[in-house]
Amino acid sequence: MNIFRLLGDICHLVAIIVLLLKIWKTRSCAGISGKSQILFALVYTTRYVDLFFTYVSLYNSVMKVIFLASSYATLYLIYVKFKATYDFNHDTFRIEFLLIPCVILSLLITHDYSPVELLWTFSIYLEAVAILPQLFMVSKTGEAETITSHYLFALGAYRALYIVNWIYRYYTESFIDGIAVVAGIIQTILYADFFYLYITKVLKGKDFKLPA
Amino acid sequence: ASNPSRHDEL
Repeated sequence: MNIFRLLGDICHLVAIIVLLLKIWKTRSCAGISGKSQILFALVYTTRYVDLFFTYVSLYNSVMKVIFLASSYATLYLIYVKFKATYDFNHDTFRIEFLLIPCVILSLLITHDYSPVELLWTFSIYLEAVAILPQLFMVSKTGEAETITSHYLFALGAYRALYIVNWIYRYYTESFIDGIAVVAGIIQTILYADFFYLYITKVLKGKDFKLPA
Repeated sequence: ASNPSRHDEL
């Protein structure tokens, strides 16, 4: 564990809590893509099946349980409790266009063909693109609530911090995982546009609106 | 090449 990874994990945790609190406090999931949240739940479920097989540390296990529980809680809020506020008209990204390529890619490029390893690989690829339905929704409506933009920023910053962690681990432990690194870089690039607008607008107190 | 600590990240 190093400071970059810890900060990354904290950003990840903050993102999830911000999203849950936003929905809970406003009693509404307007502007939130349920499809991205389905993909994230799938990411955590397929990556953290190792909870049953591999013990890394108490920190590791507790975080995994929190990510799993919070992702299903988010789905419950969107699709059950506050279903009436779910903006399904704007959440039209076809997730099979992400799921099918991720399945195929994880069968082609993987460290090893064990079920747990394949699920891990799939989860890494899927995580890289899981935010696309949400970004698509923001681009369709042309705006995001400030709190939603904070959520997106924290979620994007988490993987960016992990990249710094991978560079650090490469030099200090000679540890490198090509699959995670390449997917993590792609994941971070997908947020680049958003980061730019967040920094130039939201941090200066303006609303997050896409240029017309 | 799967050792148990390889996936020690979240």
